[in-house]
Amino acid sequence: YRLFPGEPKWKKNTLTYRVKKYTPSLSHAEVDKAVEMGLKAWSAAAPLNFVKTTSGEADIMISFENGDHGDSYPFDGPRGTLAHAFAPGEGLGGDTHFDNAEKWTMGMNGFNLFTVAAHEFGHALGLAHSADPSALMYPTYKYQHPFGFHLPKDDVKGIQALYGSRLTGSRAPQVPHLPVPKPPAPTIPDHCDSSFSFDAVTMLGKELLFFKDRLFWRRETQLKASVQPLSIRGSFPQLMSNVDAAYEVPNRGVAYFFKGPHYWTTHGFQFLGPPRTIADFGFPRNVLHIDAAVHLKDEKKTLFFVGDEYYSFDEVKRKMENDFPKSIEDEFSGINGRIDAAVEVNGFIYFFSGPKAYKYDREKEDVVHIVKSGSWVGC
Amino acid sequence: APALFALSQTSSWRDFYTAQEYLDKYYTPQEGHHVGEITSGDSMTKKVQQMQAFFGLRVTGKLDYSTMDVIKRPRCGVPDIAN
Repeated sequence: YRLFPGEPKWKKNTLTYRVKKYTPSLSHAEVDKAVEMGLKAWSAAAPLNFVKTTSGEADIMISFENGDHGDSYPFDGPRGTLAHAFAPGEGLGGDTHFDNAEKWTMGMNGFNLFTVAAHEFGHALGLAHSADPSALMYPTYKYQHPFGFHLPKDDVKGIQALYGSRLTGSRAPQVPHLPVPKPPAPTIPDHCDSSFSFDAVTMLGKELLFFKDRLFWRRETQLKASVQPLSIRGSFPQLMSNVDAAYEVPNRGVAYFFKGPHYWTTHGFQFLGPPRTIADFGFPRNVLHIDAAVHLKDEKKTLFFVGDEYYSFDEVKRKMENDFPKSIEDEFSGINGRIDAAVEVNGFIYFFSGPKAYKYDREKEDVVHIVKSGSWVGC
Repeated sequence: APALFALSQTSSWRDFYTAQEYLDKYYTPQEGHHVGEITSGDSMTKKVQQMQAFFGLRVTGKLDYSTMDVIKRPRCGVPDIAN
């Protein structure tokens, strides 16, 4: 890592930031999310806090600019220079500008805003470019996956040289031989608790998987004995925790796992490539994450549940069907409220909403049975 | 003419100007150059070497293929040599 000449740094630990101008290629919410995650990458490694403001001056003013925008560093249109930021200081100090001519995205296509924002905020906090190709502060663009992102070692050393480490809060750099604290073992939620709910449920081969926080349960469709929870990190390291939705397409032997605006494809427990953006499925731009998904084997269609609406995706044509979204309540009588998870077993759809699991009979077009969600894992 | 040393057999004049713009932007201390000052050719070669050293490329001073490949990648607008 390298610092700027004179090692400029902020003399305070709590900094304000404000997005002054947005880009048309992303919604305000998406820009805000990417900026927030970009700043969090640094506050996770150093005693820094960032407070969002919506008016007046802030330490870090963020804007999307075109061409020559008055700071003697004109942008150059698509590609080339993507963004720049100024070292800590008054006025322009800390300010971060993105080239509005770029295709900013939340996924892997175009230029991922989180990736570039996290890099530029390194400059805004006092880091210059690093010659370490694995560093976030390396000058050329390389996609970084926002979820579960951790600063590479080189950048941690750099930011801690300026602000100390978050654990000690002192300027002294962290002594590398300190044992790295292992993440605490996941607390096991009480699946018999009356308020217990799942994050996601899916078939995978001959098994059913139930996800909750950092854990998941796997069981045969015929429940023989009580099942023990496993750590998601142990089997699905890329997923880490808090899966939003999951489903399997058995005749293709692939499964999909959703988290925020991204999804992963697996063959069994084997990941097939890096995460992609859910925009691949053809959701409208305002859909940033999905609540639940269920694959209907005979129809070869997948239903996606978002809020109080649902979409239908044709797995053969790999296309979202027209005339969607539709209201969940209108189409599935007896199912109301947010859907946490859904799965098709033996031709019935099981909807998990909060502590209840509803067995829905499509022929009768009605709920025919209701149980506690936790009963699926032996409660 | 001395600047031609930086031009390797395989690069084109377009590459040369692209590289020159890149090096002016990212490897020229701002206070070092004023409008109208003529840069000596060997300073171009020196900058190429600086950039190759920074990116861990073979330091040849020439705009060879791997150097041009890095020059053409999308990147951050902050100069690599701090000023």
